[in-house]
Amino acid sequence: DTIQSIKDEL
Amino acid sequence: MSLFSGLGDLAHLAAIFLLLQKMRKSRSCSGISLKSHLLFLLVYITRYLNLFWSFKSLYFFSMRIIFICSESYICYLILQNLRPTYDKRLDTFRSGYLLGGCAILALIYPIKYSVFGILWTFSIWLESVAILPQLFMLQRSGEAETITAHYLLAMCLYRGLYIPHWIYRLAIRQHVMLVSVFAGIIQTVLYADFAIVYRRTVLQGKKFRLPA
Repeated sequence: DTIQSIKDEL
Repeated sequence: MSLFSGLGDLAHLAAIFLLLQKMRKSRSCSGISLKSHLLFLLVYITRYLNLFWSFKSLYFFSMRIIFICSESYICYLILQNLRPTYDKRLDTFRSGYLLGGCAILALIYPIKYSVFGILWTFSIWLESVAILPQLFMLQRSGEAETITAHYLLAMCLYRGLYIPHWIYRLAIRQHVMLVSVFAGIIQTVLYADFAIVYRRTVLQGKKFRLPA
């Protein structure tokens, strides 16, 4: 989901 | 993370390293915009608020810590040790407008209506324009030390490399955030103009100088 993909980037 | 974002992050680290190296060696922060660095510090603090309760990997955790600490240290150096060399009269960009504009964008269209979601969106927009005070300062003085130019180029590479990273993510059908992509493109374009001058001057062994 959205919040999960935030964690994939700096 | 992909090869591109990994390389982008390395370019970001290199940029910070170059800047600190310049400040340490010359014992001066002349030509460096304090306003830009305060904005960057705000970017990292608002984006990495979840640092301590949302652990993804050691890589992300340590990079976040490095960005927050190094940016705090840069601001500290300009405000304390190197204060006499800070060109306050050249650093006059009205950063209040940037903060206001980014806050409005983040409130209108956050990735999620929560404190974290709004602050994260704010940090993405703010990062895209945080370099403006520095570019404005460069415009006013008309030239930069070669190492400042290297710093700006490394920063250009950093977000620029995220663009193929997002394309890659789309290609393998992973989620991509539109806000990141928009802001990332704006950010890269702002630096790209500068990178063209860099290619004409620094790469040909001349001092970095903006065309009159």
